[in-house]
Amino acid sequence: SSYTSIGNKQIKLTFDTNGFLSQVTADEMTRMISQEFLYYEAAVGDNREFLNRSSGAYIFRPYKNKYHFAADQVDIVVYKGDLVQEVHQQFNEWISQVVRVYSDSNHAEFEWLVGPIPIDDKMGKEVITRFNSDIESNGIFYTDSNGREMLKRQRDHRDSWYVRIHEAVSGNYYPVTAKIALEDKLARMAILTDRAQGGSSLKDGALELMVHRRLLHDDAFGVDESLNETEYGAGLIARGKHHLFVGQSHLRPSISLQALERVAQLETLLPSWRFFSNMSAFSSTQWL
Amino acid sequence: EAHLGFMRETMGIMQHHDAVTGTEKQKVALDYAKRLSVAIRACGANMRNILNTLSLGSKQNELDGSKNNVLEFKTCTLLNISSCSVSETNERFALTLYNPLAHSTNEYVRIPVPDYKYIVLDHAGKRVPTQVVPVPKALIQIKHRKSSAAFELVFQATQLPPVGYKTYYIEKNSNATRSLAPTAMPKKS
Repeated sequence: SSYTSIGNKQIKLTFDTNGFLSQVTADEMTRMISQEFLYYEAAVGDNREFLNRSSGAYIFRPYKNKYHFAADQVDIVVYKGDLVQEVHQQFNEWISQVVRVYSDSNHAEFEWLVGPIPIDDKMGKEVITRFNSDIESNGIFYTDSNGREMLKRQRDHRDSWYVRIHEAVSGNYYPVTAKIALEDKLARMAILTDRAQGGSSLKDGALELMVHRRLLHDDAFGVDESLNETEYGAGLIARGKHHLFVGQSHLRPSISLQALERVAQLETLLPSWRFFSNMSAFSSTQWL
Repeated sequence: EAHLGFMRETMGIMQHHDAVTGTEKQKVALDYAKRLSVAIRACGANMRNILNTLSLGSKQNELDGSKNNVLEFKTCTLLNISSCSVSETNERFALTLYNPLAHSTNEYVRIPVPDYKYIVLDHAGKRVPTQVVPVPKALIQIKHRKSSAAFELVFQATQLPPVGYKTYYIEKNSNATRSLAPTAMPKKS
């Protein structure tokens, strides 16, 4: 009874007593799925040799693959109505999120707000959102190829040559322009993005996407500036959306979750154009 | 044509590998943003003309004083931070949705508004179910977001025609009861 739930007939999200997402019920199954924000500590190098470059505009290189949790307790406020149910989450002073489910939707929307990333500790930070699940993906995940076909990726592996990965995190990062997904024989989890982001699956069942970064050193690949954008004297704030799909995997001959994802992808990336007109001079009858 | 040409040129510049990946210098990034902003504003004039032609068309002469019936169609480029000057400052406004997809769609629309008392009418004058939710606290607290929108008005735009448009009329309803105000669920412990 202390858990919080939002959802509809098609998808239900449950949040635990600490305010984190803990399970998702969809497509006639319930899976343990959590979501959290973390940040990697950016590497600082001397830039004189390739293996010792700083993390910068061109490369993502965490320092000793160290990551920090943004929060271990999340403040949540819940709003429920006929059209949409929302959980407003506050992770820390600079990371917050709204998780929402619309009344006839088959997926959940995560609208994140990250920044300004603090740099008082003189440490560059690369912020990620991570979805953990109990799906046994066995090192395999899929990323899109510029919104078109999905490409199979395998952790610590390259299809056409033998590879020894020296950088466990960045060596497994891939570009995600529209979708990242994983599955096992029973279940599938996919995340649609609203912009190009880096992403990976560093543990079985887990998907992560980088949402924002603020770096204090140039990586010596050409731009000659650190990726430290500011506005009004403070670091930039980024806001965006992820759409989470959970359901039965394509290996089961039920409805195709991938087909639903494809339609949502089109409607997410090509939403309607909005034009506003001042109607002070028109009553509704005149407007009609 | 000059407006469209400027947009075409800007989109051409946006294909440069530094623009695609974000590896341009900061001042170049600012210039990209400026060019896009100018191009979108310029093409706003084209959109206004074509939407006025499509929406008023032959009816223009039937209405009193044709010049007064030419409408502004403004693009709110700050909708991504839940801000729009038209919906925040006017008690009556219209929202035109153009669907660029080749299939009909249903879409949940979120309009930033300063109050929670609004009604939405569709093109037939029929009232559309709405809900109001608060703008996230963290967004409101951002010092440099100059917006009076404390709420988002949510409704579902249904059956948006393929590569076509639909318009909704939105009006402040001072008689609305307080029950429309979004209320947070009791906290669980």
